[in-house]
Amino acid sequence: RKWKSAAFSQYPRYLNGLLVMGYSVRNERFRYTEWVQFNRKPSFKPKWNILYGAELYDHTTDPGENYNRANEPEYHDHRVTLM
Amino acid sequence: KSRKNILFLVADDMRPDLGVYRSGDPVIHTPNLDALAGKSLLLKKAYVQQAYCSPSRTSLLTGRRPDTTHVYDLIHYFRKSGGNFTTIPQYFKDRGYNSIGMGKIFHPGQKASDFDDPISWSRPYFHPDENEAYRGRSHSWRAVSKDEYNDKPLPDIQLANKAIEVLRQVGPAAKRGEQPFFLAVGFYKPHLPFVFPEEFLSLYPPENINLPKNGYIPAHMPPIAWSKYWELLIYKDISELQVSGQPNTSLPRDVVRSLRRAYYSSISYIDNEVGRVLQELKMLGLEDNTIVSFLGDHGWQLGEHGEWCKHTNFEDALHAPMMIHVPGITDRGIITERLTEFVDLFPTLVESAGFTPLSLCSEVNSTQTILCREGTSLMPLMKNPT
Repeated sequence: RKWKSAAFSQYPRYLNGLLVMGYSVRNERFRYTEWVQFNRKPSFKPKWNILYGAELYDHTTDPGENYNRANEPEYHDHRVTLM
Repeated sequence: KSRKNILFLVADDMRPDLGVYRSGDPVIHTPNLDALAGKSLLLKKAYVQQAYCSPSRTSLLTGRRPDTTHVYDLIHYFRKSGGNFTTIPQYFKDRGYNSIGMGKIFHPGQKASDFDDPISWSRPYFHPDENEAYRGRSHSWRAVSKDEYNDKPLPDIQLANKAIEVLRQVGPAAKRGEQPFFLAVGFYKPHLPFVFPEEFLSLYPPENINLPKNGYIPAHMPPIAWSKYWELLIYKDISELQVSGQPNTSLPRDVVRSLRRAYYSSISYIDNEVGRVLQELKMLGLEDNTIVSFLGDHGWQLGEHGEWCKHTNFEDALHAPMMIHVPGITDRGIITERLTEFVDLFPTLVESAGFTPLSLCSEVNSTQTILCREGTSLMPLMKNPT
């Protein structure tokens, strides 16, 4: 059977009284993270449309994660795929 | 047919700077873990679900992601916040294993785990004596002389001694096929403060310790990605430096080098204690019938990006060591670079011990399902690692 193509992680932060969750997906080439508003109780769900930041690191050229490419036009299609 | 035993080894805050990963700079001296990796499935790209002790441990021990356990901090207890989920040690206890825990497996304390989740274990839990001299906040690291630790044994030495004692107790019954054991040993280091026997310092001469290659924050990093590494700033020797923890304001270079040297020494110290336990397993003739897993509960940032500790979504915080030895299957050593997650461990141990594979949890809501998996068994990678 086909093996999984991504690993998922998350980390919460408090910002001005709001809870923000950083959801991160790692595939063979990229790590992509979106920091979004998060409702704790009762739903424990993110609000994907309220974004506090995004990070896209290209591990083929930048294994040290030194350049966030999230807003670079040439990475737009990759970002859309990872979203 | 008698079941295989399970030896479940965990290190606290250990990133994959092991000799076998070749990721450290310098290469880290870990002969015992390297030897274990040489007869295991070594998962070179294993990622935790959250880079923080209790959320990560709760996730891997229940096989569920933090959005199911609802444990995102060191306070909430999954049985109260997420659901009454079966844990790995509880699963084996419920199937006749002698389930024994010691050290840091669940995050300790009443709020976080109701004192080590008693339902998971067959007998009272063991904690070593955490001598105050070794846990104070005056120094972020300390090399302890032999005289001192002979007088006041370090907690992880006590832990390895206890694990050896328990193996000698439960080993004969397991060997006769009467009752298999699940023995979980949770080492406390290399967690801060980096306290270790001084002889390990000599493995890492100061001139061999390099600064991280990426000492600054990523270009265009959103501020919310940053953590002020409060876990390090609480130590007096660090707070005296008047550092703020803000991006691009990292520590003086000599301090960075000293911390990296102490962290590497702590890894080698834990490797030594793991080696003593594995040696006893071999001496007792249990090696061929015991599954051995080893993992670090998450990664750690040693000044990369000018960042420290965990508490981020950077690669260094999320990437952690994991290896699984299954006698008769992984004996020649299998390395995989396929992406894996720590929620994969529970279904792997269940399958490798010969039990019926766990069912996949419902994608909608699994809080009422006591036993299911959100990860995937790693057994297929033992047959085809590519």
